[in-house]
Amino acid sequence: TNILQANERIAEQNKRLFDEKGILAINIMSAPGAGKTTLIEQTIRTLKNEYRIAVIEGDIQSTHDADKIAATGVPVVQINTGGACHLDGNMISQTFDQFNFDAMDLLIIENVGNLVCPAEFNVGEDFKVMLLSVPEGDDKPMKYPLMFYESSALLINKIDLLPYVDCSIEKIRTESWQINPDLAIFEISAKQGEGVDAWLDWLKIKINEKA
Amino acid sequence: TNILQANERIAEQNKRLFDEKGILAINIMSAPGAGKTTLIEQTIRTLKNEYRIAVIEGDIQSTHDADKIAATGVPVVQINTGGACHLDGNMISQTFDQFNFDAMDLLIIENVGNLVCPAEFNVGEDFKVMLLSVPEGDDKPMKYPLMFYESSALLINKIDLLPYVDCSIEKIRTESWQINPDLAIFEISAKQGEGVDAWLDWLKIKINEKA
Ligand SMILES: Nc1nc2c(ncn2[C@@H]2O[C@H](COP(=O)(O)OP(=O)(O)OP(=O)(O)O)[C@@H](O)[C@H]2O)c(=O)[nH]1
Ligand SMILES: Nc1nc2c(ncn2[C@@H]2O[C@H](COP(=O)(O)OP(=O)(O)OP(=O)(O)O)[C@@H](O)[C@H]2O)c(=O)[nH]1
Ligand SMILES: [Mg+2]
Ligand SMILES: [Mg+2]
Repeated sequence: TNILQANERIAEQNKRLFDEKGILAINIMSAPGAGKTTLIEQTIRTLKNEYRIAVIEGDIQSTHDADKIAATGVPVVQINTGGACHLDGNMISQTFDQFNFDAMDLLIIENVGNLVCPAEFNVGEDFKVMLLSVPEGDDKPMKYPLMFYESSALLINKIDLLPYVDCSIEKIRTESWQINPDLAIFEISAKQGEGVDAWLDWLKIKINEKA
Repeated sequence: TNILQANERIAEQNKRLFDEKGILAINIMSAPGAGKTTLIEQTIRTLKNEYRIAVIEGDIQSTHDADKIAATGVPVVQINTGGACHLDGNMISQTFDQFNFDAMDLLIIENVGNLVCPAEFNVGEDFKVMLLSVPEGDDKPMKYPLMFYESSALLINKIDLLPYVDCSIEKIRTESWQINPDLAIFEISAKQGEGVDAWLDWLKIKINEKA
């Protein structure tokens, strides 16, 4: 559609800027409440002494998530879409005057909580990362396939809740790889820290490749 | 926009049909995995000897949910949107030749798992019902306000998980009522059955009013 083509042009401009500056940009997506902000907080706390990190927060309304990120001390800009259920390239480019890209290694974009539409829009990121939390159930790859297809990494979050929910990690892995054999899959508890190290090691490799 | 106006006309036609036949139609929405299908299964098992129930299932792809509902013995039709993140009036009307509306009291429509777009589309329902599950967190009313505003009932689901998650029911209630003072709020565990009776009593009143 024309919307996606127009968006693609802006996204490519965004990406060119990130490439010139050697900044890795990642686009984090999930259903509402799967743990995106919690993961970003954990990632910043561990990596902020090694890398210069900034965050763009995307929500329909409120500054709740940006406030949490601001408390970590890194630069953060909150986008309120006012109704749109996903971020697009133009919204991202509108925040650029609020950042110093010469002092940045990693730009984390937290998309609007939605397991459908964000996967259709390139915002200029190097790659997409998605979270799936165990309380949501293990049938999501087959029911919401696009995001699993478009992402480079899947973090299965809230594994501390496994004893209390019906969720087969095995089923999620198998069905996700049926959709996208190249998907890197991590099992984590963003809140308690379990498994987060493996995610951080993977992310550091990507940041260093881009620098 | 033209899309919403065109949809509104079809939705009104749908509603006129339901009204003529004395059928209560409800549109159930939530984020992915909040427990819509589980709630519908519980509702059918308890009410199917008292009322004639049918279900329309909406998903991007798969028949997973319709298969679960078929096991209860009531008529069910699965809509696969092929990508659209919400159901609309036209999709619903396309299923009508597969039902006998003269032998129906309650039509339950399960929308696509998405806390944003489904709230914008009327499909001909008498009212919207939404679920919010406690693992998603207690900040959702302020971050995704439209669905709380458009719904007549909010079911706070998976309360059996409260001991293991950070979630204040009090905060959800207060902030939901700030957005929509008329919202009927139920605290339930769709899986274990806790609190479901109050929801069923409320629903039975609505079905009897429409008959
Ligand atoms: N038990 C458990 N809870 C978690 C974990 N990670 C996040 N949470 C909780 O899940 C809820 C939502 O977490 P967020 O990080 O706000 O989720 P989000 O994906 O950013 O939510 P939105 O931005 O609204 O889409 C909060 O109550 C968190 O405390 C985890 O690993 N385990
Ligand atoms: N602990 C607990 N789990 C529940 C409850 N209700 C549903 N679940 C679980 O939550 C997961 C998702 O439930 P579903 O009923 O499929 O959710 P849904 O909203 O229909 O999901 P989608 O149709 O994919 O959007 C499943 O693993 C259910 O067993 C509950 O009250 N408590
Ligand atoms: Mg968040
Ligand atoms: Mg379902």
